[in-house]
Amino acid sequence: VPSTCDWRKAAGIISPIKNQENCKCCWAMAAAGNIEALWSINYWPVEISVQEMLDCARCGDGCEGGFVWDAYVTVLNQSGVASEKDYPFEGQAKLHRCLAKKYKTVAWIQDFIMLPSDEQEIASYLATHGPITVTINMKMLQHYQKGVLKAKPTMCDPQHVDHCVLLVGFGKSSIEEDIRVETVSSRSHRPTPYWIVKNSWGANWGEEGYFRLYRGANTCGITKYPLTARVNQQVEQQVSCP
Amino acid sequence: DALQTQDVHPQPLELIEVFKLFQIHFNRSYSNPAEYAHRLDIFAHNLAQAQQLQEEDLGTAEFGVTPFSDLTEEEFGQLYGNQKAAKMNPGMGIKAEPEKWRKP
Repeated sequence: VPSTCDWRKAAGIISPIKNQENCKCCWAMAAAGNIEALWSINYWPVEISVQEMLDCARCGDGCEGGFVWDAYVTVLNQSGVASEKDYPFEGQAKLHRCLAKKYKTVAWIQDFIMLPSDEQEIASYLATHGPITVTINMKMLQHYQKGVLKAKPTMCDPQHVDHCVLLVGFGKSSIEEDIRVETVSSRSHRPTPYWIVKNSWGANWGEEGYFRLYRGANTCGITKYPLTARVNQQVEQQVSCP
Repeated sequence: DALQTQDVHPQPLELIEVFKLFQIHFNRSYSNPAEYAHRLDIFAHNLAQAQQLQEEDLGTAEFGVTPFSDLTEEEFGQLYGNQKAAKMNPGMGIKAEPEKWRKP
């Protein structure tokens, strides 16, 4: 596992920050971000339709919450997914109005997997394959502005996970950042390991739409449901995170 | 604005100014003075909450005014929380079977 990884540094891999607005579709936006990144790493850049995942999902109530695997199953059932440009996000699901057949498929997946609930393994997979989705407890994000969020389980229950996001990298805090926030001398400085997480609340929130979460203590339940699609054929192609 | 500030519970002027900046920055308007007063109360509570989190935080995170500062914790959970995921039984984790999906 490399010491740092940030897929945002590779051009065209991470799509722009999305905004779910009043639709509780974090699960579809996280899945879309995962497929977009994997497709871009392995083939070419695409931006796929979240609206298709909402309209064509089995239950058809995508704006009332869902699971990341529902999005993957929908993409598998539709044999792919249309582009965001053709089938744009409207902020509400249209029951029984799946328009997938109307548009050209721009990306598809082979299958999807759940990774082990181990942050080291998650980091290893992230660095060698690409961004992955996780589900976390979002309670502390209401007041978050910037920096590395580190919370005890009593403050952020790791069992109560209620928000899906995309892990796009990891790293360690710099001495400059730690000294700015607290009284740390350079001699006793221990860098804080963190995950870089892409959220779907617009670029006006957090660190330009992203946030950082402490890595190594299952903060806010990050290891509970680590899922990723797979876009490769038979042979697993390993890539290198910048 | 003058009408609005007269109708709210007594709040420090500084807080009202911060709330005004919040409204401008995040493009928020409220339908009537009662709603404004209600949201200002919530905003004040949330600033105190953010301060508390700042004191308890173990990392380098900074907490404060965000686009969600005029929502109660319950409203925030209802509007943005994925309740389906939250209600899932911890023992019911689903593991996909890749081989099954690969079959034509």
